[in-house]
Amino acid sequence: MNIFRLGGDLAHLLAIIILLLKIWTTRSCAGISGKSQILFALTFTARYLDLFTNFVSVYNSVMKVVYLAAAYATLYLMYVKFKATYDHNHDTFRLEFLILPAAGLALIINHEFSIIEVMWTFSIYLEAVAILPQLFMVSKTGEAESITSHYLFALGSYRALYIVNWVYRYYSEGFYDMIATLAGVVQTVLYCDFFYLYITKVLKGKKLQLPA
Amino acid sequence: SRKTLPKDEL
Repeated sequence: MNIFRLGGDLAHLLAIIILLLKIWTTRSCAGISGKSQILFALTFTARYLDLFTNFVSVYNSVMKVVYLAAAYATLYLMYVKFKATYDHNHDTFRLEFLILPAAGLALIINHEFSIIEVMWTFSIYLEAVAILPQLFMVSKTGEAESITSHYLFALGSYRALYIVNWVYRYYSEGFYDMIATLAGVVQTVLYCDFFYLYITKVLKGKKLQLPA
Repeated sequence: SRKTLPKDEL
C-alpha cells in the first residue's frame, strides 16, 4: 500500500459519502443518474465475488463491504425512498450499450478464462464507462449542482490516483496489470473534460454550466 | 501480464 493507492481509495470513499449525504440531507436525488449507480453496484458485485474466498487484509475486506453497502444504499435511496425526486426523464442512457460490450470484451480479453477472473475483468471494463450515463445527464441538462460536481471530481480523482499508484508499483515492485491500467486510463480520460470545467468554474465559486 | 495473485487492490 502506497500513498497514491490510499489516496485513491479515500477519494473513492469520499465520493460515495458525498453522494449519500447529498441525497440524504436534501431528501432528493435530482441530477443524479440512477443508471450510473446501477452500473457501479454491478461493478462492485462482480469484482468483490472474492470477498469470502480471498482474504487480503482487514482493510481490504472492510472497504469492499463499505463500497458494496454504499452502492446498494444509494440504489435504495434513488429507486425506493426518494423515487419521486429521481429525474428519469434526463437519465435516458441505454445500459445495455455499456454492459454488453463490457461483458463481451471480458470474455475475449482476460488474464484467465475462469468465472471469477472473467467477472473481475467485466467489472474493470464496466467501471471504466460506468460514469457515462451521469456525464450524459449533465450534458443533457447543461448543468450540475456544486455538490454533484464535488462528487464527480472525487470519483474521477480516484482512478487517476490509482494510475499513479500503478506507475509507482511498476517501478518499486515490478507489478503491473495491463487490463486494470488500460481501463483505468480510459476511465480517467472520460473525466478530463469535466475536470477542466470543475477547475475553471466550480473552484471559482461558479455553478458548473456547460457552454451553450 | 499480471504479476501477482490474488488481487490486492479494490
